[in-house]
Amino acid sequence: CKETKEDLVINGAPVITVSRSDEAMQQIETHSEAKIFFISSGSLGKDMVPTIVRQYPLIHSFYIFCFDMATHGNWALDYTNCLKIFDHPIDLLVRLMRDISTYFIEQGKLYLKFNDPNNALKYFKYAWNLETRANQKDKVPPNTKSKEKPTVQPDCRTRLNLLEGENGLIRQAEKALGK
Amino acid sequence: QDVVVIWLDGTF
Repeated sequence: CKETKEDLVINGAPVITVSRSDEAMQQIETHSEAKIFFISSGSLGKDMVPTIVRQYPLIHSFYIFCFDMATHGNWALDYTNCLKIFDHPIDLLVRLMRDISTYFIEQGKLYLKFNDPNNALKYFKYAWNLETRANQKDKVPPNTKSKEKPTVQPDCRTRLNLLEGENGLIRQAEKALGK
Repeated sequence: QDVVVIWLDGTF
């Protein structure tokens, strides 16, 4: 977890850790202009998610971690469009990194479009780093895929293929910068 | 628009 937090921070996604619900709400208010990825346990999320959605209907992506997914299936059903539920922390972190990377790629494309290749390149590189780290993490046992027979996840190449190569997004931004 | 991860701990 600590390692993932560092990865996220280095790659443009500050992590704010809070220990109480009211502190979390305060942070959400402070960062109401930002794209927020919210992580909590199932029991805390059960109260927090509806409150946050009511106050800030537009913002969010929720990542809920719980040991027993069935217990939280019911309330979570109302939020399937913005909430993902996990019973293994590595799965959650890998998914979070990939979702942030997806968001960065969209941002980078906007910067390219509006003629700011410098920022575009920054976001594409963040995205590349996050994808690479997510693939590494996904291979670290134990994962939930199978406890008896650990499987090695193949690399997820979907977004790496967009970013890499002579016509990839990173190269496009570099060319726009005259590199 | 910036990105922020808010981590309500006690999670893991």
